[in-house]
Amino acid sequence: TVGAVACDFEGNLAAATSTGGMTNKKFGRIGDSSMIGAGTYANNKTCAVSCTGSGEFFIRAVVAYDVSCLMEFKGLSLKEATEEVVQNRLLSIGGDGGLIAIDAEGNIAMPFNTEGMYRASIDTQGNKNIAIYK
Amino acid sequence: MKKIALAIHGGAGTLLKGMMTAEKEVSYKKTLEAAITAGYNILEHNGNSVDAVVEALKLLEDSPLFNAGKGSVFTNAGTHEMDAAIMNGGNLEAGAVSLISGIKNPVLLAKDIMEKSEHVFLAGTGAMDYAELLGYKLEPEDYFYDEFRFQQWQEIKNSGNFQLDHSVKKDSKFG
Repeated sequence: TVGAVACDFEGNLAAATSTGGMTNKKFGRIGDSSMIGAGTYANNKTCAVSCTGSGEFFIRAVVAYDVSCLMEFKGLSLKEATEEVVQNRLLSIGGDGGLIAIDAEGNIAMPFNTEGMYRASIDTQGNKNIAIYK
Repeated sequence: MKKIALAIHGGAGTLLKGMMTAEKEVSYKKTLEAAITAGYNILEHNGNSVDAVVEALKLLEDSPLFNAGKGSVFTNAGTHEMDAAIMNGGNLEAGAVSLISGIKNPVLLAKDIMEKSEHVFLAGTGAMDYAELLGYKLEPEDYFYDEFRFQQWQEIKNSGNFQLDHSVKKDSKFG
């Protein structure tokens, strides 16, 4: 699964996610990637989020929208909200994976709770980071 | 004026020790760098965030290294079924597509659904009909063929199991 989140000069946020699903899937199984609010979500008031991992758990936890809600209604920062969702809420139901998220100030968070994460980012200072978390 | 920023991801799953060669690692990083640079170039030239995420994803979808577009994994039936979604945080518009085949860049179809249709989510044959209506060209099956993906599928196709992008069993013959 691949995904991207961005903040432009106007402070507008966007998120996109694309996937080939899971190897050997059947019965028309769909994961979280294409589900708005589960695997993909963007709202200028809070953040833009793209998820990757075992989709069934991300759907049940409504992960992307949950991050946004924690920011909007509980006043958490992007870092706090993403950590809470990935390391506590998702993990509590056995969900493995991670997400990338960005807010309107250009802050980036990329938490995960499993191996095999391929990530790249360019922050507001222009610092480029490319990493494979094994 | 706000500051620009961009992040991308490609995959989740277990990478067992020894599976990632130095050569492979360079290829993955090169593709990630090309994708993040392409998206960032749009932002730098005053482009919008929607176009930036689409541009970055197109490059990842065109690579066989990641499980999306060209690199999509095999289903139990030996086919490829792709899903994609996009959302604009400025107006909360969204577009999504599921269970499509043969489309080179599913993210473009998701964007077209967001911008050109009255709907948010199209799936399966209906989504394919909509793609045809918009003039999308279908890639042949061999465009999506990848030997590594094929072997991943062979290893579990009779097991009833399914697995994430980069998962490899401990006793895998191709790990």
